[in-house]
Amino acid sequence: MKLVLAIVQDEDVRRLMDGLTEGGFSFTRIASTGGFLRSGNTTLIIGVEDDKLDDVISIIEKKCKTRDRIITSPTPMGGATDIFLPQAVEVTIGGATVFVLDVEKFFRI
Amino acid sequence: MKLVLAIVQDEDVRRLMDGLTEGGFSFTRIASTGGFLRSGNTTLIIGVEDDKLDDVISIIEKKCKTRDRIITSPTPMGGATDIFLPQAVEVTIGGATVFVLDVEKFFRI
Amino acid sequence: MKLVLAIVQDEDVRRLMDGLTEGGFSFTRIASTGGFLRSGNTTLIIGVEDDKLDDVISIIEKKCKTRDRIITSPTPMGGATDIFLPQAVEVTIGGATVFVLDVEKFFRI
Ligand SMILES: Nc1ncnc2c1ncn2[C@@H]1O[C@@H]2COP(=O)(O)O[C@H]3[C@@H](O)[C@H](n4cnc5c(N)ncnc54)O[C@@H]3COP(=O)(O)O[C@H]2[C@H]1O
Ligand SMILES: Nc1ncnc2c1ncn2[C@@H]1O[C@@H]2COP(=O)(O)O[C@H]3[C@@H](O)[C@H](n4cnc5c(N)ncnc54)O[C@@H]3COP(=O)(O)O[C@H]2[C@H]1O
Ligand SMILES: Nc1ncnc2c1ncn2[C@@H]1O[C@@H]2COP(=O)(O)O[C@H]3[C@@H](O)[C@H](n4cnc5c(N)ncnc54)O[C@@H]3COP(=O)(O)O[C@H]2[C@H]1O
Repeated sequence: MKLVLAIVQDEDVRRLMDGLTEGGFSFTRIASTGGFLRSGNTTLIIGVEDDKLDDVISIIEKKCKTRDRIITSPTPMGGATDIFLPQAVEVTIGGATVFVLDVEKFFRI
Repeated sequence: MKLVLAIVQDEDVRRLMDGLTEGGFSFTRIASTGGFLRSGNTTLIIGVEDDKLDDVISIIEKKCKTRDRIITSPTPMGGATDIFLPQAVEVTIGGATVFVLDVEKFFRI
Repeated sequence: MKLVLAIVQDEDVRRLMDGLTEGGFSFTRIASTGGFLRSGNTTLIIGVEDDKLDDVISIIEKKCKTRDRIITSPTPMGGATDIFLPQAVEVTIGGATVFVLDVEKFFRI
């Protein structure tokens, strides 16, 4: 068994959860926050049999989209002043960040 | 050391946490949501020495109960209509879903 | 690739997140609760290349402080009475509790 940790954008979560349920996969949802943008995203825990791992990954690929987001990141004016001009910076957020871990034991109690 | 991820029903969490604390085990609690029922449950992270894993599993078995829950799942009326009749479906929710992972390194800083 | 799960005190999270971002590390933040004190703390998920693991651990060591906290834990008066006198107990909370797991596969979708 493998444990898939998938960090996805909130915009894609409902579509992804429906896709996983239709595919017969069980999973658990956890609210999380991105380290860089400091805005909300979602971490899914998906325990899956080894031979079905590729199916889960292809559902994630189908349902999660890459998006560009403009963030204003304060940039120092330079010189001695303390004034910060907001500079628009474009950041591309990937569809999903996915870690696959090996499960040593699995119990349904 | 092993890392136990235990997904349990909210009704059992207080009893389980008390049982783990009485047994001298440390753990961390995370609020989560079930993928199928889309209702709240709890994910516990329990780091435990290899030789104490069985003790943790038996505490989880003792404190977490299986429950039946009736959910109304909308069923299409069939034919061309868009009307959905709520149909009562009984779902059995297990006491706990438990993943055991191997810990490569552990630090108390 | 390694997956670092770091459970840290809320007081240190902002400083730690800034340190990780300055170091060029990506991570995800999850709100959590301590099993013993039952008060809020933070779990960070940090996926990091094998050769950079030590850098991440030393940032955690630099930014997270051990703290003492006085908790009042009810102590039975002894004897037949049900009266509980709050007794002040000093608990030392470590800077961080860190688990390092091996990542079998990593995808950026
Ligand atoms: N130092 C930096 N400089 C410039 N741009 C930066 C940057 N750090 C991150 N970004 C960009 O910002 C996007 C959002 O990152 P955030 O950390 O908020 O949200 C992240 C984070 O929650 C999670 N994540 C990504 N890599 C991770 C890792 N190695 N460990 C744990 N979580 C990770 O996945 C979310 C999406 O990541 P993704 O890479 O697709 O998209 C990232 C990336 O394109
Ligand atoms: N496609 C489906 N058709 C019919 N019935 C279905 C179904 N998927 C789930 N169920 C039933 O609904 C119960 C609640 O599932 P839920 O996903 O809300 O809540 C789940 C989920 O949060 C977690 N979980 C279970 N298996 C998991 C896995 N492989 N990976 C991650 N989390 C899992 O444990 C909770 C309890 O699971 P448990 O199996 O005891 O109980 C499940 C199961 O009996
Ligand atoms: N049975 C007991 N008797 C007396 N004192 C006790 C105790 N259990 C815990 N403590 C003390 O209370 C502090 C806070 O524990 P808490 O469980 O709230 O918050 C914990 C918990 O959320 C997490 N943690 C620690 N060990 C863990 C483990 N093995 N598995 C999962 N999470 C762990 O890290 C936080 C800080 O832990 P840390 O060890 O630095 O600090 C602990 C410890 O010094």
